[in-house]
Amino acid sequence: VQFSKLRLQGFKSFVEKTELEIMPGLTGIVGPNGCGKSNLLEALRWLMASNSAKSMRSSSMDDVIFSGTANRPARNMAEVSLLLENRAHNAPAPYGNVEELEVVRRIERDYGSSYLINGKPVRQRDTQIFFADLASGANSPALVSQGKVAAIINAKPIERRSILEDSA
Amino acid sequence: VQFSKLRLQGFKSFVEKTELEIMPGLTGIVGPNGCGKSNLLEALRWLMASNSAKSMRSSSMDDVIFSGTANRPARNMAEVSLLLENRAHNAPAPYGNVEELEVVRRIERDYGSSYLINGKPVRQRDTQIFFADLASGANSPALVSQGKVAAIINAKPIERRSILEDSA
Amino acid sequence: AKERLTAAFDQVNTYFQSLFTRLFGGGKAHLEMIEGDDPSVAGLEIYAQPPGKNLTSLSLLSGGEQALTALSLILAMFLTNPAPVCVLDEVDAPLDDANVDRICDVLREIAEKSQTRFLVVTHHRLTMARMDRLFGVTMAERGVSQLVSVNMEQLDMFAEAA
Amino acid sequence: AKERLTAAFDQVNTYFQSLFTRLFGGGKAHLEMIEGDDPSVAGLEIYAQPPGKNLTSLSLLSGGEQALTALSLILAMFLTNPAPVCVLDEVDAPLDDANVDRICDVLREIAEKSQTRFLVVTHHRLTMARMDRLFGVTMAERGVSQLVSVNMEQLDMFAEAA
Ligand SMILES: Nc1ncnc2c1ncn2[C@@H]1O[C@H](COP(=O)(O)OP(=O)(O)OP(=O)(O)O)[C@@H](O)[C@H]1O
Ligand SMILES: Nc1ncnc2c1ncn2[C@@H]1O[C@H](COP(=O)(O)OP(=O)(O)OP(=O)(O)O)[C@@H](O)[C@H]1O
Ligand SMILES: [Mg+2]
Ligand SMILES: [Mg+2]
Repeated sequence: VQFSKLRLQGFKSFVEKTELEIMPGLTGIVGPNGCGKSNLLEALRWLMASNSAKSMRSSSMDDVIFSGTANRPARNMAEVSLLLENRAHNAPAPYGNVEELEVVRRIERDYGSSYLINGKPVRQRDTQIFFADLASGANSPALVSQGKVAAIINAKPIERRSILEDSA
Repeated sequence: VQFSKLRLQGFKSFVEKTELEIMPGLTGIVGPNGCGKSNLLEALRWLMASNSAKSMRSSSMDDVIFSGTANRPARNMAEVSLLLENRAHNAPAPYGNVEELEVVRRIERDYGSSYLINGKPVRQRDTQIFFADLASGANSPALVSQGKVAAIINAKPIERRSILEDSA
Repeated sequence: AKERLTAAFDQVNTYFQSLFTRLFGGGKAHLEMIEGDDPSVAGLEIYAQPPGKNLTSLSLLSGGEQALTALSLILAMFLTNPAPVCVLDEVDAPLDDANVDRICDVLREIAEKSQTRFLVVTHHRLTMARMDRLFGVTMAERGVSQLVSVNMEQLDMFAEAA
Repeated sequence: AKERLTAAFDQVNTYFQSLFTRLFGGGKAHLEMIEGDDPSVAGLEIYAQPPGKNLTSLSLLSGGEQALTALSLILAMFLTNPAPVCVLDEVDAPLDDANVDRICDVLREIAEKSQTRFLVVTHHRLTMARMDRLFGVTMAERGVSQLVSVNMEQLDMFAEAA
């Protein structure tokens, strides 16, 4: 299974429809301070059913919805979707046979989140399991947040155990 | 009062006698990762009677003493001294009239630290007061440790109060 | 499950040691499972010794040394159980130019050997130059992020317009 | 003592606002004393709004924006009660090139206006080029630090030999 495209709208500073191709190899993301680079990466973590507002640098999950600027009103909804290619037909059950997959997470202010996989509503738990089966997920050690690269070094030995479990 | 020279020996990776001129304006300190730049700055904070091993990135104050390398044995003593110029005769009492001041801190493994100002033994407390009167000191907001620049932002409002007290 | 964990531990440990010595140009490092208060849940301890130095506690390592040690461990886990995507947000910030180069060498090699796709946020020109492609994020309209594709030549113009 | 604190607060607040708008090229910021649980010990709250953006909580600011806001506050305290020395250990690490330039402008100005001596550790070539002088720390013998005086031309040779 390959991650192929991330789409977002209304997520943090990405109020307009935005599409990021996730291509093989090394893709650099650049831009001045405060322009939205970390927000873009957080959209991917959020889509993978993160339930921690703290990892979104927020106090409430509603804070991920576009909160407006001097010239634009706040929004009440945010949506992120990820397209995956399944040419090798190795996606976790029950998605083994489809060619393409789409995972969507939507949030509405005051109403909470909803998840869809290939158009079908699923629970948060199902989305977490889907990505865990792909050796990924919102808490995967392969997603290194800004300033957190040395966090593993300062963690207690018992906190590092989850790292191993993800590699098993 | 002006800080004019920092001397260290046996402090962390500075096992040999080292002298840093502290000159007016902007002095840059450069060098590869792990070569000792932060250790040099910590020597100044330590001299100003820091009593927190944590701010020395250590679990015990003895960790500031040179612990040896593949080719050199560990030392049992470390010493840092600071030379200050008092041409304007505005040093805190009782040092108003002298032209030059020297503050020394020494540590011996298992025996702890001792302080000297112009050759005379003083208590840790006296050294802390001396530097507080100079609007400086081991906890001065003007000493920004590596990776801690945004620490003020993440601190609680009550923890930031001490910042104000230092500016009063 | 216990055998799987032990097998994973051995694999991560092997990769960790070789990545550490590669990034530091020598030295040694290893992992150990240590007994916690509850024997059924052991913790993971990290031992790291840069070349020519004595083994010290991790907290005495410099900012750059800690970042390189952490990256060795993250990438070792990665090699043990490759994930479809790896996201690194300014991990090169504490590194000097020589270490930025080494990290990019290692990323290039892992990206070529595996199917993993990397998203690397950086302000470092050296890192930018080593990427296969660059996307720029701009706020042409203040407070509103927009994604554009950029190449190295446009970079200077791009940064100025910020 | 209370009058002194209030006077210091007003002074820090004034400097903080002007440094913030200078570093961000606009926007606004201010400080407030807020009542804690114990009314006699109020805490210090920071409000920061980059240009064109809504006022949000500090945690939503980016890494670079947080560093600039923090530096505005640190330097404001500094101007209120100038200390003999200011030590900055890689504070430019999260900043893009344009902000590195702005910070160096501000440091240059404060250094010229006051007697304060600055020690600035950096890996950024732009920052190095703005310093009055450079000292290099090397470990020619592994594990043993040595201080040498360096100029910009020697820098490349110096970094290589590391
Ligand atoms: N819900 C939201 N609505 C609108 N804007 C938001 C929202 N959440 C965060 N932001 C804005 O996003 C900006 C931060 O973006 P981000 O952290 O992605 O920047 P960055 O490109 O990573 O910068 P740096 O290089 O400094 O790390 C802040 O200025 C913040 O105001
Ligand atoms: N007591 C000690 N004796 C000998 N060496 C020590 C001692 N304490 C720390 N060190 C060594 O000092 C080194 C770290 O130095 P320091 O943190 O000053 O590096 P740095 O130049 O700031 O690097 P960076 O650019 O990565 O931040 C470590 O490798 C550590 O082993
Ligand atoms: Mg960022
Ligand atoms: Mg350092």
